[in-house]
Amino acid sequence: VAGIKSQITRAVSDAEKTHL
Amino acid sequence: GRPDDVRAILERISGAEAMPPSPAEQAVLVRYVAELRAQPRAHRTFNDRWSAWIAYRDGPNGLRARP
Repeated sequence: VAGIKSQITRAVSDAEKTHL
Repeated sequence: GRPDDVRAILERISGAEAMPPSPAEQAVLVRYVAELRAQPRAHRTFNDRWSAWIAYRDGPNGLRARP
């Protein structure tokens, strides 16, 4: 579960880094 | 510029004992990421990248802080 949560957090921050 | 609902969900699921996001919360996150990805890629200047690298190097867990 911890892996899934960190994947979610990383996906959101990666998208923000790339597109904001 | 992170929306309040997204920030609240990410805060709630952070931490070792927090529950994973519910389907409704997942939908909010998926929609947010989809909105971001629909935008064009951010233009980053060389200066932006250089500053980010310096911050990484000198940050609390940066290369310089290692003994």
